[in-house]
Amino acid sequence: FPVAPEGEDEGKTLQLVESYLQNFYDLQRDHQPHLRNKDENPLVEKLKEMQAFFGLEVTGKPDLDTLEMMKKPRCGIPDVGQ
Amino acid sequence: YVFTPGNPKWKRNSLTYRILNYTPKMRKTDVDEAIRKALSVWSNVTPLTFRKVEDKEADIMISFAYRDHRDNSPFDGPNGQLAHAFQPGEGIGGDVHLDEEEAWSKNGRGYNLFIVVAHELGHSLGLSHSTDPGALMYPTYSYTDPNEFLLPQDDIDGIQAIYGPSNA
Repeated sequence: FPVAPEGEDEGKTLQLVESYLQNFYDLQRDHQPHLRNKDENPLVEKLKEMQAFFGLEVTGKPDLDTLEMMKKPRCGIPDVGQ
Repeated sequence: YVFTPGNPKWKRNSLTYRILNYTPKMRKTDVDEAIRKALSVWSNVTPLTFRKVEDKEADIMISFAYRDHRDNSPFDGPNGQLAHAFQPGEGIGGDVHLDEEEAWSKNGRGYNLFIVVAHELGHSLGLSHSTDPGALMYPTYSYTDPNEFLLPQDDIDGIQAIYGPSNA
């Protein structure tokens, strides 16, 4: 049966991660990524913050444990930076 | 436990609440009971008291809402975000909003209304999310039988740090 092409999966994962971090970890919407310098990646920093909050391994990467936590039903209040 | 930034708290111990509308997925009496029990989770361990009002403005207004309900925090349909609440204060302060598109229940099926409301009331009283996975104020939903529910120590310590222990 059909399998989503890898790129499409990655797109969905990135969308889940970004919206979760925008909703609950004050990740600012980045309208000018081309202006950001190479070493700066707010999404990685926020991902680490979320992983630390939930006691997950702090990798800065959307690994399986992190994605599983993001898919859990939860309260709509942000975890940080209310 | 974590206080809400700015340490907002109610200046009075006797508070009022009002249930603005009801989900058709539960009997009205079961919704009333779930919310009454959720309030007693916090009143049992603090000097706070909650009185139900039927038709005027209450400190804590509890309602079921759909998607965009004009508070800049639209709900997202089934699962995902189940509910949210506002920190102590006038107007919308203290209010609890529940996503009407969730499968609310009084038992282990769907999402248990008592557990979710008890968590949101923590926000209504000035607590933020705890990093303690066993705490009621942990951000993600997990079911506990309401008849066996005991407020975890992390949450007791947090709410008593704001309002002090119960007078009883």
